[in-house]
Amino acid sequence: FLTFEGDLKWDHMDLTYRVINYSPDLDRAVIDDAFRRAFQVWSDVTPLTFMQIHSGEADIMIMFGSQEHGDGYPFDGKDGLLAHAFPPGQGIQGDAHFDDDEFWTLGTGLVVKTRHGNANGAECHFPFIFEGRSYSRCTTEGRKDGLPWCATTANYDQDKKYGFCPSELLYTNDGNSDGAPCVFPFVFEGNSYDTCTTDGRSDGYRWCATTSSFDQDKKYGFCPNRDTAVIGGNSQGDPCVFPFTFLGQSYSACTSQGRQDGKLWCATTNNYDTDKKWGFCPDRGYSIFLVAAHEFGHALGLDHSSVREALMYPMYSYIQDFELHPDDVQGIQYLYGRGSGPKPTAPAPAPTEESQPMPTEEPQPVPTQEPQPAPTEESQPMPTEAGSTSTTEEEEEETPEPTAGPIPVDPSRDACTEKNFDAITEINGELYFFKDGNYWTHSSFWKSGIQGAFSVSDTWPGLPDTIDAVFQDVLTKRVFFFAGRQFWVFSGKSVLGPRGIEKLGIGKEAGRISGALQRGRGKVLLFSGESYWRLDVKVQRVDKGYPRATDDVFTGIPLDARHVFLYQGKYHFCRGSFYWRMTPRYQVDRVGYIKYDILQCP
Amino acid sequence: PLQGKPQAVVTFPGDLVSTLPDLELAERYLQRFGYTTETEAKIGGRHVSLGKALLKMQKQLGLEETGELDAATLEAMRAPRCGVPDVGT
Repeated sequence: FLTFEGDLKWDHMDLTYRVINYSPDLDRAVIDDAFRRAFQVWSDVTPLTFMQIHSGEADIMIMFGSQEHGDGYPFDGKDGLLAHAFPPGQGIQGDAHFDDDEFWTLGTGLVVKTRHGNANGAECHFPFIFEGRSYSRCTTEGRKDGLPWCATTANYDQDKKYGFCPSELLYTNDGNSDGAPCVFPFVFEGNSYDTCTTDGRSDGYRWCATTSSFDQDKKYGFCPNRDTAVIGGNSQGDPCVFPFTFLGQSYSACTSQGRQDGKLWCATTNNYDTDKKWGFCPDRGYSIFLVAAHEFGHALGLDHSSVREALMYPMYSYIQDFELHPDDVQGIQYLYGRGSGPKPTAPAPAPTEESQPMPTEEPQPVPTQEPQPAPTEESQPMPTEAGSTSTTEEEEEETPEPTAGPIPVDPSRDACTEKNFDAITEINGELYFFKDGNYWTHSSFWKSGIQGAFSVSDTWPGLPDTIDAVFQDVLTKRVFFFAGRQFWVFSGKSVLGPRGIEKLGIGKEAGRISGALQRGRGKVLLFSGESYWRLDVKVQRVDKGYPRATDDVFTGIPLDARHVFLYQGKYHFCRGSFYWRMTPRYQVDRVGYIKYDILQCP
Repeated sequence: PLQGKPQAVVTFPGDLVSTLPDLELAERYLQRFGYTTETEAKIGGRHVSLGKALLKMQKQLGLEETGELDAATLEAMRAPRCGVPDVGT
């Protein structure tokens, strides 16, 4: 981790923040909730508390803006720069700015939170069925008033659950009209408008009058984005118009024609050739939660980290079940000390954190958190070069490594002649291949090639000949072995087990464990069949909300993998003689032969 | 089968970065995020200062340290990211 020069930090723990304006991409309740959770990422591991205020000067002022937005550090349109923040201090120091030319979501695409109807503000469910037809957008079908609506379940015909989609005909944001809807047409500077406009503004936000004449009444509000609003281009926020004509051809859907970067776009009038009005179509967008958590790290005094998986790494990558990386924890605790640990929270519902049910219409003030007694300052490690592991503090006492190297049982027994293995894993940076009570090691670091065969029972007494899966806990170095529904935990040569995996909270549906992926912060994913569980190694219990379907997260890998292991920071899924390698961004970047690529057999 | 017509490439009004040449994109990126300064570029000569700055950026971002404007480095430069500089105040 790195801090800013001079260890800039806040001189008080009870910080305030204020959201000055809101992006029209998301309902403001969704944005408030995302910011609250982003601050909670840091308050969970420090004595810091965060309170949202709605007027006056807060420690951390948060705003959305495009291009030059008043601080001399302009944004750059869609993609590229997403946001920035200033280190702790007065004035603009400690503030966080978000580029409103981006498409803000929760990271997995359009979020349409409904209002009114009978679904209590739930999100639209796309696609949904209405009168036998499928809709993947909000629709005005069935209504005479032109208000767009959607179903909040997959089938309106069956469930009759619905809500109204964001639209300027339903409400406006901010301005001076208390959320009143637009009135069309309205007169502005003598001209008549029958849609929202950016005329008269330099910041590109769309607005409308809430009476028939702005010239006379001066009443106005900002228009929420419709679900078909475009991003960037030269008509940000306007909806696509289908069909539209481009180079003489008609398009009734978004297209990447005319572009080299493959991005989808549409025209916002029915003829691009004559009007040249366009914008990008909604894509997955950027998670306002993840980007905010990163920027708030800056606002608290953390600089960029060179640890790729860390939250403070400068590049964006979407992560579904987010967890703070040890590098980030050490950085923020170096500045503010430890908190008293995560706050007890009500059991979360099963879906992922990102899709928490939305709070009620009105944004809730951040629950007041009891001020924590200031921790006594422990001697904090000095920050050294970014990413240097010497600042890492082992939380658990070291378990002794097997000191004397094992003596090969049968050096002539060649791993390269084995048809397949029982289990594969990385221990202390070396790969271990287990088969019938023997094991081989292979270190790509020492270039010593394959070592063995060694006797499993010599190194880990009491284990059966056939092992299904093995993993080493990164923090404590303990090694976990699985065979059938039994598991053993070794600290050096001392063992705990066998015990049944039901003790870990894994149900009968798991006949055998096929592999494990260490996820850091004491969490390990255990795979069985087409599902996986997340084990909290410290308490030796799987987390609530598991098992989950493997292909929800790990797509493009064989669901019946025989081995799953982490090696050199990448996930490996093996079936037969092949392996699929996946990056921490869940992208398969290689498929190859276990023998020739990993074991490097001739 | 090859596509019938050659693909038309249009410059869309208001489209900012996507059409910048690689070298210019790299120079802007390295200066913006603190890996080099304009004066360094002037003094050391474009090629030398670029190599040094690229090496610094590749090390900082955990990329393969080649000192060259290779595909992985260009991809990193085009990736969405935070606007706070990586080096310097």
